Amino acid sequence: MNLFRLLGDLSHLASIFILIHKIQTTRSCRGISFQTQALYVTVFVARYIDLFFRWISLYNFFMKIFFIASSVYILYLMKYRYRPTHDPSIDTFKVEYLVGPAVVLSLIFNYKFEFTEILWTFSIYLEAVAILPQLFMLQRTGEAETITTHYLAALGAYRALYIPNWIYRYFTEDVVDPIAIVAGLVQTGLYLDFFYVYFTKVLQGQKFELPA
Amino acid sequence: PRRSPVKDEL
Repeated sequence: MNLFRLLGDLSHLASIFILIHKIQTTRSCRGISFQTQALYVTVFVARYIDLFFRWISLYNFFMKIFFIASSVYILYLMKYRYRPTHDPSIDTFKVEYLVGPAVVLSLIFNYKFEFTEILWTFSIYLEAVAILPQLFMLQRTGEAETITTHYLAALGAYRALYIPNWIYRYFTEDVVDPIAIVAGLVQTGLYLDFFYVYFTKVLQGQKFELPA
Repeated sequence: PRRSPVKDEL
């Protein structure tokens, strides 16, 4: 465990708390893509299936439980509690275009052709692109509530912080995980446009608005 | 470096 990794994980935790806070205080899930949230549940369940057969640490155990539980809770909030505030007509990204390629890629590029290993690889590829329905929705509406942009910034920061973490581990532990690194770079890259607007507008006190 | 998956990450 190094500082980058820890800050990354904390940023990930923060993003989830921000999202739940946004939904509960505004009593609305407006501006949040249900599809992206559903993809995250898929990602966590597929990856953390190893809770059943691999013990790493107490930290690791509780984080995994938290990510699965909180993502399911968010789906519940969106699907039942605040259902009327979700507008499916602007959340129209075709998730099969993400799930399909993630399945195919994980069957081809993996470390070992074993069921749980392929599930892990699938979850890595799927996570890399899971934010796309959310970003697509943002692009479509052209604006976002400030709190929603904080959620996305924390989520992007989590991924960005994993990169120095890998560099650090390369030098100190002599390990490289090409699958995680390539997928992680792609995932972080997807946030670049968003970060640009976030830093130049939201952090300057302006509303998040995309040029027409 | 060992090309090993770092499965201790989240």
